Amino acid sequence: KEKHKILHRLLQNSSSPVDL
Amino acid sequence: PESADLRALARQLYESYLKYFPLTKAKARAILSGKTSDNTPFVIHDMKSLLEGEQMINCRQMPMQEHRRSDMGIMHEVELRFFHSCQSRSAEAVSEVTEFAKSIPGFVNLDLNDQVTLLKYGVIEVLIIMMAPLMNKDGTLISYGQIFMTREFLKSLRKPFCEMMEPKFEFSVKFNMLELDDSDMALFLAVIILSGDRPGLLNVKPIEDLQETVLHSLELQLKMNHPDSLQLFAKVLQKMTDLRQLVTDHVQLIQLLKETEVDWCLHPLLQEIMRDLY
Repeated sequence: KEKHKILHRLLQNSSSPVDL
Repeated sequence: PESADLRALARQLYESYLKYFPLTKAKARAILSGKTSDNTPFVIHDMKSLLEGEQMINCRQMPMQEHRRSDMGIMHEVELRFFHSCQSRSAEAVSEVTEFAKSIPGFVNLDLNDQVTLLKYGVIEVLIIMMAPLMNKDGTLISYGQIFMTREFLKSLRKPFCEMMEPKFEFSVKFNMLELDDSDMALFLAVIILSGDRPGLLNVKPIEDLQETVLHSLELQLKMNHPDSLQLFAKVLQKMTDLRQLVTDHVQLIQLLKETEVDWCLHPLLQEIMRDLY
């Protein structure tokens, strides 16, 4: 999970895209 | 009733495609063919026009260490800065593709680790497919269609930058001959994302089941949308083999850049995707 932190965040974020 | 469901799925995926991808094929082709009067792109064909184009789109400056600035030629700096802004745009595009993936019925119910794996392996393939409508044999639209960068200019960059885009042009010119439209593309992208043979998937069956439904929907869509194009479904699916090779080569080039360019830094999201990919 640690290896793909941002992808996890993008997938779990419900509406607006996260700030990259 | 079954084909009504498949049509509904096609409509739903087309709607989310329009929602998450700002530059459609229809719009890109209109720009490329000069059919929109208000939308003539700025052409980048040499270093001078690249600098002008950069200023025009206000591209973010890549922080450079002062002591290196004197060592490097101005042109080297420009190339690195340009590819740095390509990376930022790619990271944004990954987040758009993620939102599109989440809109595929059933995707968010898959094991979260499998969702990550599908994106990790699928997203560069999707981005390459999405580049095709922006390209013709002479160049490519970038920056949401505001700029047209010539193929010759990209070929004139120093190694290995010059090797980066040429394989994508070769692929895109052939892919564009299939003449898919945005509604076909939406289904094809979903098929790519739902590939059950990605390394490390935990629960393949539900992914294959989802993909099968989307494949049926794509087959029906292509028959209805392109009645005179024989074997189009098979031809589209064959492109998936070329895509895997393109991604493997692309990742190798990025690794090479990491080793050879002192000032090269890979965006953290792209790093995550490319680490241990193939």
